[in-house]
Parts: sequence; structure tokens; C-alpha cells
Amino acid sequence: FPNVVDDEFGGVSVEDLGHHAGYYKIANSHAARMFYFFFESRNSKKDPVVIWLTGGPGCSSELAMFYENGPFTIADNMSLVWNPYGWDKASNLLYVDQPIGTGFSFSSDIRDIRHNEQGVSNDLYDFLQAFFSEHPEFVNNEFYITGESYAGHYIPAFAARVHQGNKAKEGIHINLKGFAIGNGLTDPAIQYGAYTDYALDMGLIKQSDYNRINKVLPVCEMAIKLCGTDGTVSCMASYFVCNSIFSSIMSRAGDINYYDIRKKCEGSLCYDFSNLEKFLNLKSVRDSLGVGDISFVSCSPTVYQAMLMDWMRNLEAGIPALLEDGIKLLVYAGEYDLICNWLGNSRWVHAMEWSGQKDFVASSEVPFEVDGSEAGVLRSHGPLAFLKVNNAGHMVPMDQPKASLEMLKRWTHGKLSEGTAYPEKLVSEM
Amino acid sequence: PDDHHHLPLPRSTFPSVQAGKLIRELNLFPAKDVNVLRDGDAGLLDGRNRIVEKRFR
Repeated sequence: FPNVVDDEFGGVSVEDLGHHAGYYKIANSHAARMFYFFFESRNSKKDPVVIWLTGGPGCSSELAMFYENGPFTIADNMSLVWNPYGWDKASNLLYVDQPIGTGFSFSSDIRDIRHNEQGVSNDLYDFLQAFFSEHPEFVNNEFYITGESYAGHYIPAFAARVHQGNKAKEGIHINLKGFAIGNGLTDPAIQYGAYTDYALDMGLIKQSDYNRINKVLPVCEMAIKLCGTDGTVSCMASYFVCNSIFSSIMSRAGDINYYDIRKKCEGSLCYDFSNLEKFLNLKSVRDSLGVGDISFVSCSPTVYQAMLMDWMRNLEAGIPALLEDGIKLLVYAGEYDLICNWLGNSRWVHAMEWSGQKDFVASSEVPFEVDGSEAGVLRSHGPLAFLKVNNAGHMVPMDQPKASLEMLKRWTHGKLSEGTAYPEKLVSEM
Repeated sequence: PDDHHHLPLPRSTFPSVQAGKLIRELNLFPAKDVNVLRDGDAGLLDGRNRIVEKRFR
């Protein structure tokens, strides 16, 4: 990148860092090329490889890269400023533009636009195979899948696809150790049922609104049940019915920001991420990235609509098999997000049937402390953990950058319920 | 059935409306709806049948 302000990055010059970007051809597609950024860890090449998936569906992962947990943020003068809490401080960090058609990822064949998680996860699996064949030095590192929002759908499907590929000895073995979902949409039947409860608890609607809106709930639940994990028309019907619950809450709640109910949306604007488009359309940046004349599609309405039948499918169904095989799952949620609220996430995690369910439900909540103060509340048992993050909305790494980096470090080190992940380093600093 | 004016579904639940709203709320205005190249863009595909990766600074 040009224009990196590196004076805040003590001791290490930008030239020492391994930053890569490019396209991999997706093997089992007609003509798809997936674009990615790869940032080698600022700490150690031996750190885990972490892939981040942004939701939407149809929004570029560069949104998170520049506004949440990437190495830099974009200043108004289009220079880049180091993020002291970028997740590349604890991992070798990958951002991919997916599904195809999003960000800089493209195809010359409309058939490569995906409509379901099978298509999305196969493309991501093909991407990983291409990535690790180009970067064999990282193939033995631990591998973690992370992401947010609609990625609550992508992530379980992708984790299952990787695990299935490993079991079938397909391609390069990927050292998958875990997956994390932040404020995600994973089990719509439970999560849509939690909307009114959360809205009432948080004072967004009155009891009379609650009673009225809840009359739609049985229809929504029935429609989602019919949709199941592989329905088609029923899934589309449930999208319309169930989203009327959310719309009804919003029409009563006024101009609140449904990603963070502490905030209001001014006009139609809830966030200003416009510097992303400005920056990625600069000629100097495009030349650095080698994207030629390919458009940058920050969020794709076409990709969003293409996933219409996928919305209400239950992606929780594939998770128990992964847990039984020892693959870790962390579900975390900022407490002030309405759209993928912590209550709905907590409910589906608790309701999930697996061999450790009873022990997970019976386990005690413990404070998640960062720098001696409570950054959240954690419940965990075996490979499963749920973390409610304090003072955060939908985008936890943006609202609580330090806590979210600490969460990543502790989780990948298997020390989520303990103190800091690097106690020895703190002692040496003392 | 012919009284479509009384359908209980508000237009705001349509996915096209939702997608537009999502994008506007983030103050984003992508120039294209999706990155699918047309025939006229064939030149953009030149040299992209291989793996492309740049180490950038």
C-alpha cells in the first residue's frame, strides 16, 4: 500500500512485513476468481492462520479489514494508520471477497453467482487449496475460520466443508482447529423468535407491541421449519414472513441503529464507510493490488438477492458433528446489537444438541476480564464457548478492539476462560 | 385473491429493498451491482487464467 503512516509501528519497518493480495482461480467454477488480502502476523509466522468472512450477504471483507480488525484504518486524507489491535498481531490473517461477485472477486460467467452455502463453501474450500499450495510454509499452522453477521451462515458450512475434505483426504490437509461466529445469523427459527424478547427487554417496544408482533411468530416458525436445511420456496416464503417481525419492531423503535441500539441512524445513514470505496478506487492503490480495471463492489445487491433462499436455512445442524470431532466453536455477540442479538445467539447455542450440551448449560458464567475490567461474560465447556461482549454492538472488533484481540489470542491458545494469553510477556515487560 | 392491495407483506421486506437499504446505511455506493464481466470486458480476463499474487508494500 502507498501512504502507510508507519511511525506508530514501533521498530518494525513496513518493508519487513509480508503483505500479499491477489486472485486465485476457483477450481470448481466456470470462470470465478476470488480476491484476497493476506497479512503475515506482526508477531510470529508460527501464529495460526485466521480467515475472516464478512456477511451482508454480499459485502466485501475489506469492510472488516479497514473498520474492524485489519492491520490499518483509513484516515480521511486516504493515508493508512496502523491499528494497534489488528488481528494480525496474533495471527496470519486472510480476508477474502466472497461470495463471487463481491468486492474485487469476479467471474465472466453468471452461473458462478452462488445461491446457497454449498456453493459458497465449495468456492472457499477451493480458495484455501489454492492458497496453501502457493504458501506451503503455512500449511502446518493451526487454521481458524472467523467472521460476522451473515457469515454465521457461511462459517459452519465452510468449517464442515474443510473437515469433510480432510476426512476424505481430499487435496491439501488443512489444520482446522476451530471456528468463531460474531453476532451471526445461524439458526433463524430460534433467532427470529428472540427478536421481540430482546426488543422488549431493551425498551425498544412496549408490551402491547410485543403481544401484537408475536402473533406472526408461529407462522414464521412453521415456515422456517418447512424450510429446514435444504428447502427452496418455503425458505423464500419464510424470509418474507419472518422479516415482517423485524420490520414491525423497527417501525416502533424509530430511527435507532439496529446494529447498535445505543445509536441513531441520521437520515438514512447508520455508518460512514465511504472511505473504503474512495481508497480502493485510488489508482495508486489499484496499481499496488494489481486489480487492473476490475470494479470494487463494496456490497453487491445482486449477491444479496441471490442468497434469498439461503437466509432461513438452519446452519446449526452441521455444528454438533464438528464439536464431537474436537473442532472448537466460539460464538460471541456484542450486547447492543439488535439484528443478530446476543439473546438469540445464546439461545441457539444452549439449545444445540451435542454430547456436551448438559455440561455446557450447567456450566457457570465467568467474567471475561481484560486489563482487570469485565469485558464480557463467558460460558464454556469443552470445545464450545459463548461470550457476551460488553459495550459493543454488531461489530465487536470495531467497538471493543482491545477486548476482541484478546479474545482471539486466548481462544486460539485454548485459554479463553483464563487471564491474558501471554502472561510471560507481561512479566518480562514488568 | 384478486385483491393484491391487501397483501400483508410490506415492500420494505423485499430483498431488493433490504439490500439497497443495507448499502445506503453504510454510505456505500458501488458502481456495479455485481462483479460479473460482460463480453466487452474480455480484456480484463487476459492473464488471469493463472494464479496472480502480488506482494505489496
